[in-house]
Amino acid sequence: KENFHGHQVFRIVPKDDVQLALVRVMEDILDLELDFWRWVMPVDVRVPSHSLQVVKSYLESHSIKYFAMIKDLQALLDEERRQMKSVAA
Amino acid sequence: AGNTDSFDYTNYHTLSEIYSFQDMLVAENPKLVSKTVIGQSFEGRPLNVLKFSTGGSNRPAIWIDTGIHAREWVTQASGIVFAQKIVTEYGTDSALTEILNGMDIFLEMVVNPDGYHFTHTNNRMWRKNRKQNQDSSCVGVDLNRNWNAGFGGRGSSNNPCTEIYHGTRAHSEPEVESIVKFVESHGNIKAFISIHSYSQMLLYPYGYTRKPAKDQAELDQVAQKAVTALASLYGTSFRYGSIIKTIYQSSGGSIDWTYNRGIKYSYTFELRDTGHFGFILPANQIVPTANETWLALKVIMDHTFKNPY
Repeated sequence: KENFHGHQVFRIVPKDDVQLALVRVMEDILDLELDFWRWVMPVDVRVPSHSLQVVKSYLESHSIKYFAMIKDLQALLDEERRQMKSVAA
Repeated sequence: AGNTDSFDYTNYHTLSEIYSFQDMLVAENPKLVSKTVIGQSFEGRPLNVLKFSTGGSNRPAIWIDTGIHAREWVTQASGIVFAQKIVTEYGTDSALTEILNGMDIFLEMVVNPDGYHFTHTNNRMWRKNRKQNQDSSCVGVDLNRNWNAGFGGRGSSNNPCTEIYHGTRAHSEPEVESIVKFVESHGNIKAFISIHSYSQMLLYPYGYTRKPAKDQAELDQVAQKAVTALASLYGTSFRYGSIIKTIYQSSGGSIDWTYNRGIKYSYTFELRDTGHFGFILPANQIVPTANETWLALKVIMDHTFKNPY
C-alpha cells in the first residue's frame, strides 16, 4: 500500500491571477509529484515529503500565502481505516 | 448486511459491498429496480447501472452517476443513499412519485470500479482508472477528460503521468465508452447529472470553451433553485455557474459532451466539504452530504419532468 507518511496538503491562497499562474507552473514540474485537489482559489495541493522544502521556498520567494491544511495525511488515512474496521467489526 | 434496511449507510464500503447492495436493492424491489451491466472496466469489472422504472417503454430518463474519480468516496457513498431514497420515497414523496410515473432514473454508482478498488487496496489518493498506458510506466486515464468535447484541449494533459491525462483518443476508455454507447442507444435521456467532490459547487456547461451554453439562462436559474434547496437543510453553501467560469478550463468533460449531444439539463456537482478534509471526509459526513444533495437533485429532476423538450 502506498504510504503517505510525511505528505502534507497545502492550502495556497494566491492574491491574484498572477500568483495563481505561478502556482500552476508547479504542476508541470513532474519531479515534485504534486497532486492538486482543488484548482479554484484557494488552491489545495498534496505535497509529498520530498517536495515540501522546494514548494515552501517557491511559494515564499513569490510571497504567496499558504498553510498546511492537512499536516499528516497518513494519520487521516489511518483514522479512516480504523473507523471502517471498527464499524465492520 | 442481510438487506438494505440493515445496510450501514453511515460508513464507506468496498466495491464488493456496493455491488452486493445493488443486488439486494434489486431483489427487494423487483417491480421498481433492475440492474443493467453496460460494459466492463479496463480490468474486467462489471459496469453496473441501476434502472428505476415504473413501466413504459423507453421513457424519457434522468441519468445520475457517481464515482468517476475513484478517491472521491463521498460520491459513491452518496449514490448508495440516493438509491435507497428513490425506493423509499416512491409512493410517499409526491414530487418523486410523479417523476417516476413518467420518467426512468438511471444510476451508476461506481463509474470507475478499478480505480475505486485501487483506493481500497493500494492507494487511497488514486483518481484515474487503471489503464496501462503504452510507452509509459505511468498508469491511468482521467475519465473526466476522455469525452469528445474539446478533447485534448486546455485543462487536460497529454502526459500519462499527470492526474488529468486525457487518454489516446476521445472515448478510448471502456468506462467512458460504455456510458457513451448507453446514452446514444437510449436516445431519450433528458437530464445527465455527474457527481464529484469536493468543492461545493453546482456546474453546467461549458468547461472547454468560454462560449456560453445556449440554455445558460435556464440552466443558471435551475442551479440557483437547486443550491437554495440544498442549503435549506444545513446551510451548506454552494457556488454555481459554468465550469470554465466557476472553476477552471477543463476539456473533455462528461457534461460538455452530453450537452452537445442534446441533453439540455446537464449538470455536475462538487459535493462537500469546505476543504478541511478533502478526500478524507469523515464517514459521519456521508448521510448529511447525501441528504442535502438529494434536495438539489430533486429540484433538477422535477424541472426536467415539468419542462419536456
